[in-house]
Amino acid sequence: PHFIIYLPKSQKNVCFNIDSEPGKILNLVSDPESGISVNGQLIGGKKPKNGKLSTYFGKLGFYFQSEDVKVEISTETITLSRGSRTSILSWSDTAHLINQRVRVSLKKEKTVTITLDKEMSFSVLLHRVWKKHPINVDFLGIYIPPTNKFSPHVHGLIGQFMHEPKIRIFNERPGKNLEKPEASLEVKGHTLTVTRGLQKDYRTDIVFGTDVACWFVHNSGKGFIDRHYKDYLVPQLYSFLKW
Amino acid sequence: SVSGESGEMLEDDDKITLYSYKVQSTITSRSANTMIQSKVVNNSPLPQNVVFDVQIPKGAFISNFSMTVDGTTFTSSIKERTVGRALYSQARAKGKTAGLVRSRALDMENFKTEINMLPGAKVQFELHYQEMKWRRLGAYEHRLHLQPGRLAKHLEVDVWIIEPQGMRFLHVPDTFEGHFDGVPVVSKGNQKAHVSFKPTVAQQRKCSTCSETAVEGELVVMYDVNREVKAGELEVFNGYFVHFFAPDNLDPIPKNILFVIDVSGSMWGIKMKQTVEAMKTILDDLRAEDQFSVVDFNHNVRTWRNDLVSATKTQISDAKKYIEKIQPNGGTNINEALLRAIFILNEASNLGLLDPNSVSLIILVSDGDPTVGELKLSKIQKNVKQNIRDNISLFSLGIGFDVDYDFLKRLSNENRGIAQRIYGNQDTSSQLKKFYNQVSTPLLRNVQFNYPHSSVTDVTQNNFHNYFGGSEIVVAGKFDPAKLDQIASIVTATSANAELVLETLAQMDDLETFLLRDKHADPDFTKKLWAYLTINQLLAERSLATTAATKRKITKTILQMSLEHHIVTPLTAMVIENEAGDERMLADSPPQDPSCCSGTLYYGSKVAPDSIPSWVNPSPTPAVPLHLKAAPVMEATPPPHVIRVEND
Repeated sequence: PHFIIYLPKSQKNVCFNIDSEPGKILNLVSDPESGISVNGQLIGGKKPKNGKLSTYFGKLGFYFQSEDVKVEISTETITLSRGSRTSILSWSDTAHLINQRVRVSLKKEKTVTITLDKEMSFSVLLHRVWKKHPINVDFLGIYIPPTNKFSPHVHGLIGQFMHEPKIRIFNERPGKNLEKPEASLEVKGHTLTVTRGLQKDYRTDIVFGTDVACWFVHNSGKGFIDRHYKDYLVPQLYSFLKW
Repeated sequence: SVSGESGEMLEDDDKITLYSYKVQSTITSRSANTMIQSKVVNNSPLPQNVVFDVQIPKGAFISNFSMTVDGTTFTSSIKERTVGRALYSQARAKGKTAGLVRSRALDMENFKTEINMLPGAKVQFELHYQEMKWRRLGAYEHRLHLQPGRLAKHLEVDVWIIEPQGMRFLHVPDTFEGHFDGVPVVSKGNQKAHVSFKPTVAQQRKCSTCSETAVEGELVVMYDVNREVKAGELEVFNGYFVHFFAPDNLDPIPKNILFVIDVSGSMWGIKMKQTVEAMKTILDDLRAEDQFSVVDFNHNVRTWRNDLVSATKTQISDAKKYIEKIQPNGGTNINEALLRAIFILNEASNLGLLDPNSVSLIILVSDGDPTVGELKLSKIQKNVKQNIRDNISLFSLGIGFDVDYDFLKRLSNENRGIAQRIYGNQDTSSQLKKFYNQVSTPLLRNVQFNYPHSSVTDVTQNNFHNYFGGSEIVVAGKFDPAKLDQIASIVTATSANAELVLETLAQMDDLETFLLRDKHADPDFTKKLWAYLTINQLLAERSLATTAATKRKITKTILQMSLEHHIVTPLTAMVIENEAGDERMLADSPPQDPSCCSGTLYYGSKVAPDSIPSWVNPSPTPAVPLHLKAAPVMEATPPPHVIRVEND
């Protein structure tokens, strides 16, 4: 999974990858105060490519504790559960599921948008691949706007950046590869070496994406994210971070 | 004489030979057309009466009949009934009769033609009828009644099924007690299937030395379509559209259910025994989140409990014991029984004891007319209508033929339910259970179908109180192909835990290529389904019409449609005449049997097809700002991860 964090005040994009294993669940947003958690479960490609198995988000879980609503989005179905009752839609439908404050809007074979009242929204994109591809598998992307109103203590791989950290990028210089400049990134008391690169935003073009230039933090975001990425592994799709 | 295989004789003692008996049935997206053809030869030196007697499903519409007698062809035309009768009386055919005879069978009626054949004469009969396949308990069932009456040199039954949605399963159960094991041949693809039944003469014999035919019964084909992928299917063709809606993957909505059981004296014996047996199974099937009670009535009304109770094991066990102890006797006070049931539900609702997301049902089981209390059926109907709340559905089961089924049907249709007649014999239990199973799993409430474009017209009933698992709601309509090349639909409903808004878009030519590729596919299927639904809904509306003027208006529309679509309905008759027009027969529909058979589980209502409920606000996807900082194009790091499906 490729993370792109847009920092509105600094007007900069910072990106990092999390390289974990299929089956693991990463916490993206943990906000016990608002009662919201967002987690993503990893799946692997059909087989390794160049000795490396790619991982993607195959399932995303949204928990809205105050509504007792859980939304699970996989590459096949979209499930809304409230208490013990469930409604399931498939990606072949265009539909809306409305449960009091939570609205799930599904656009056939494209996106699911979850809104909580009108204050918060989350978009999930479906990436369908050619079924017979020897390596690639269907996967999901998630987009969370920085305007979402979380509590001051929200955390998670994405949530921690809702309250924007101060950063300073300086000393831009040629990198080891002349075409990939490097720079120094000062954040959270660390000074990190970052590399200029391009990531993709697929919201307007699901196949080719739109290039997003960003400063890439190596080693699974070490120094940019709080603690280590393994601290963001959670046991279930609706878990909150314990620490 | 005409010989069979190995020179064996096929004639019966009366020297009549059945040369061929063919049944061909094509189902295109639940629209079924069936042709039955029989060729007979009279090998006797004497004239003989020959009967062409076929059973057709009640609710099917006969669309054509022809008969060729030694080169003279009789063809049919559809006329308004009085016109048909008048034509018939002008030129009654000699030695020939035809008619539609209502049978005591619950779901079939007989079409019978009898002619007097001269020695050596050859006759060919051919009948066509149309019907719609309704989904029940998770499958469509296509029944073909085979009754050649004697051994046939060529007996061929072919069923072609074409379902664009794709078939989830198809099978042909054994309905001949194993006699024809291995004879039906099934070939099934994803969207098409063919079932063939062609027993040889030897296979047709009841035993190796018998001359009677074992082909007497029903060939049944059961299938269902794929539903996992989409919740609904909108099919558009030739200026008509049909919308099939049967979502899976929904949790059941809790139900509040009141069983109102007739325990008058006439229920004594096998009827009560069977009812008790069915009720025990039904009670065991209740879910923990359901609430229920039992009201039994004769000239008095009793309740097992005065209120609804949760369907716990203890309560169910207690209710079963109560029912087992009932001894039928006395008269029948339907009015009080229903009012008591309605009162229990209303009280529970007033006290806030009902889950706001639950569904309320009353199931009335009765075998006779009221004999105590309010006797006037129209007054009972009025009392129920005045007291029942909008969120309660009333379903009625009439046991046997002594009950006024028409009354039960009106009562139920008026109160968001349906009625059904069942036999009062050793099958009562299974029929009762089967009926209950159709309503035991409510999955959606308040289902409304909207087609926002103004070019969409003549939409059939599009507003339904409930949707039950295992069934299917079908809505159809017309549109102007010159103004629209696609149909948009918005279906709104409430599930166990959410409001649902389902949007579907179907293109005009989505089906064209698919249908053109198969010679068996019926290109008129959308039109026929629309006509079938409309006529049946109009017939039901007609029986509920409160004024003569309304009734006349509906009658006129039904008649117009029946003539336009060339089908025999309760308002039309089939005139069968020779080329000269001097010999006629009349196949006149029996008086409308109210126990027949729109076939549907739903009696809905109509709302303007573009009137989307106010709470539906299909909001556009929120504009999430795209925070892209302009940057020089650089080689991406890490390695590119674009997945390009087209270039694979």
